[in-house]
Amino acid sequence: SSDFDIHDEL
Amino acid sequence: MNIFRLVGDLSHLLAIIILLLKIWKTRSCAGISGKSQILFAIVYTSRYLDLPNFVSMYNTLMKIVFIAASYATVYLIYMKFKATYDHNHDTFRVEFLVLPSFVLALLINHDFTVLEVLWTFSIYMESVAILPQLFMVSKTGEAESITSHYLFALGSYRALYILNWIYRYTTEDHYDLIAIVAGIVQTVLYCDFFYLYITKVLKGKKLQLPA
Repeated sequence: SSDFDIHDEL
Repeated sequence: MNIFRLVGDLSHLLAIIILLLKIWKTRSCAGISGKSQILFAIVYTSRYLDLPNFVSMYNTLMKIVFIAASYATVYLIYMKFKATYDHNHDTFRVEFLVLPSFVLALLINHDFTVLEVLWTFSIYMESVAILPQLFMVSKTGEAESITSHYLFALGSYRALYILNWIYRYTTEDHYDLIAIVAGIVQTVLYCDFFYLYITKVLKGKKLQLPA
């Protein structure tokens, strides 16, 4: 799924 | 973290360092679009407002480096080496990129909050931020080799991220459609340049567009 709470990529 | 993402980030970092070094060593920003560099500073600023959300040391450090380097680049172009800035050829109308990116971020996002809309805006903005630079190259019909290396490293980074997203989808079931679609658009914009880079620059020729 798309977890947009924390964007872990740069 | 996987190999595609790591090499992608390193390629991104390399691009930024190449550009800063090129300007610093030659004491000139000739052939570089200041407008693209301002757009990148806007991209990093609006994306990394989530800096307090700690992910990892790596993540925090890279964000700080990207923000600092983008402002340093803008400073070199518009202040320190202003006299060498080729503004006559840097005529792309950036409002045609900034406004649509912002409106699209308001319409298509994961969550309608300030931070999330700005993050989304940065993703859309980044996908087209290189256009003033590519426009400048097409207008002058050529690019110095070092500028070509910069563009190649910068373009490769998002292409490597696409491989990272495929890898993450298959191994973690993780995906982010906004980043994926924008990342594909971003990479496609470089295709023409990649072709010229491989067929000309890598063979020792200058990147020169057919008249």
